[in-house]
Amino acid sequence: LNNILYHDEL
Amino acid sequence: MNIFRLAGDMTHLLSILVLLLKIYATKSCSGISRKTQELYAIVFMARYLDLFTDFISVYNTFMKLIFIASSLAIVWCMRFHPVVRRSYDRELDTFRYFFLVGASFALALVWHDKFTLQEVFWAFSIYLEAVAILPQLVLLQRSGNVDNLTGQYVFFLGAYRAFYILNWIYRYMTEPRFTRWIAGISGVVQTALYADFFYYYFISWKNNSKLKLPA
Repeated sequence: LNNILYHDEL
Repeated sequence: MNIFRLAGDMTHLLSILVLLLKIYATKSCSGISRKTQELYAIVFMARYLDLFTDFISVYNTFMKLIFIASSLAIVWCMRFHPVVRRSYDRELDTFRYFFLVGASFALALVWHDKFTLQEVFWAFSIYLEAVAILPQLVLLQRSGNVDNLTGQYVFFLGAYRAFYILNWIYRYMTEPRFTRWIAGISGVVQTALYADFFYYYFISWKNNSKLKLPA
């Protein structure tokens, strides 16, 4: 998944 | 994961634990804005729509469940718990928060990373969280003296997003092409809204006096 749409933060 | 983000998540968790402790220990929710709690429940439900579709880590899923469950439990307590609900400052907690929800959603329809349901709701949750503390801050100003646990709750809730700002700066410097404009700008606005509270909290801590926000 590209950087922006990968919400790895809470 | 970096130390700033971990500190932010732990501070956020701590703020929730302090609030739960206050409600459980004093069986009272005086000084707590139910509207802010309801806004936070909306924030978490709108932000974690990907809870069952994107698995990131056990930690990530666990914390999302904690945030959703605790915010709903607190709203339930303040509305339906026979003892706690009696201490709700109904006549002081009158912030018309519908406008906050409406404006945040309107902004999310205009400014989002991608025009999909999940991304629009994600941006909506980011904007809503930035202003979700307003009913609580207004209630603190109206309710005069603030009990220690309530003051600590608001302090940790404000501090967690400040740690996230350090996290975004760190990631911007260490990861190529890392940008989080929506979360970053909203996070700065969110933390700035706590500025005067932090000031009076610091004064009360320095003078070892009761926390009091000017009306």
